[in-house]
Amino acid sequence: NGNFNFEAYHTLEEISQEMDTLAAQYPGLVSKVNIGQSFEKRPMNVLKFSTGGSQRRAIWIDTGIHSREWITHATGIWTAKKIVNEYGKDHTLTNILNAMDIFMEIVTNPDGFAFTHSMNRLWRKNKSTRPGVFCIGVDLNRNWKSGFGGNGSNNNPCSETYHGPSAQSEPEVAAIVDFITAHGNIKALISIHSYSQMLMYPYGHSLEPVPNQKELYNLAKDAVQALYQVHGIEYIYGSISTTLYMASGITVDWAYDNGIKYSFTFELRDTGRYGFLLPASQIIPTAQETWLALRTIMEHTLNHPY
Amino acid sequence: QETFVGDQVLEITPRNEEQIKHLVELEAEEHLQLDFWKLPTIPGETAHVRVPFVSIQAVKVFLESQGIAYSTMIEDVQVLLDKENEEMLLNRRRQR
Repeated sequence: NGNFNFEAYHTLEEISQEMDTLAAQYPGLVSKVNIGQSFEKRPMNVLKFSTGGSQRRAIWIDTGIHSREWITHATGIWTAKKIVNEYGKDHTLTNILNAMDIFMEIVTNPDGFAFTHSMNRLWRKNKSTRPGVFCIGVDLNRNWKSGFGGNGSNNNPCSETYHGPSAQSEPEVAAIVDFITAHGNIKALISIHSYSQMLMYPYGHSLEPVPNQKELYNLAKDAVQALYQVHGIEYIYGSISTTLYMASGITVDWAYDNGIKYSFTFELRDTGRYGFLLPASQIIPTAQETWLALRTIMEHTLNHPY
Repeated sequence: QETFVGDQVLEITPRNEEQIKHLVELEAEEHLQLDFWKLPTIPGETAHVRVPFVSIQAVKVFLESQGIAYSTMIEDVQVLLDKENEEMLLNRRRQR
């Protein structure tokens, strides 16, 4: 009803309701697409922003794969609202949407997110269980079929970086893989995390530079500069393995290895004092600056077809 | 609901590769139940780790014995969580 408070964190139900509201308010632009179910059978819904046509070139954005990173879900909802408000007004966004679709998965780990609201605010993984295994959950950002099981992931189910029993064993990951593969025309993938103020590109599993390293580096630089203009927040950028740490089986490595050249991952702002417990007053500033960086990547994707 | 009363988040700044190695070893000590929010990667870069109340003394003694610099980033995680919860409740009341 237009009363959604963007200066607060919300439950899964409230986010889901807001997604429905957006789809109802902007039927010619927004629709809700179900791509599967989580381990605990929660629906995995994606917002599709489209001005027409089928299987057009598209951009995928996901937030909240690590459930305790609440700022990312909040930024996702704010961004969705920004897209509908700016379409027809912002020349760049209008051009993007006239040629491409945008898919946004706002709650990529719904079971984990529900668990953060009910039982453990600092939960990171999903909620999958296996007979005979004491610890619960798989790190969904170590479960992808790209360098699976390598450095920077863990085979101990009790670890926060447990990669799972096999690549894409988790329904939350498999659903995205199936959707993106079936679509076949996703040209950019942006996976949003928090908190270290970084914008990174593949690889995470290897120190080897990717073939498009130079272009990705320059694009990351431009995006970070655009972000800085909003509130003067400085991000660092580079490949995941050289900027943050080695991490195997991650979303953006899989995307890149499967032909999505513009694959990036964000670590949203860190005030240096709160970690994952970023105060709600920081939601809107974070979303505002992130938007400019997202827009830069989307514009580049539009202007550099491949 | 799990509470985090007395848990602290330490900001640790390893000076060299050897200190990073010590921190990695510390992470592997399962009984300490450490939750690294930011892993130690590069000398001079900060790492953040949530330390359960029961492990605080042991971790600080270890860091000091190895000469690894640290400061307390969050004094009591539960205090911040309570604030976050209060904000959410207040917001819900306002919305109604």
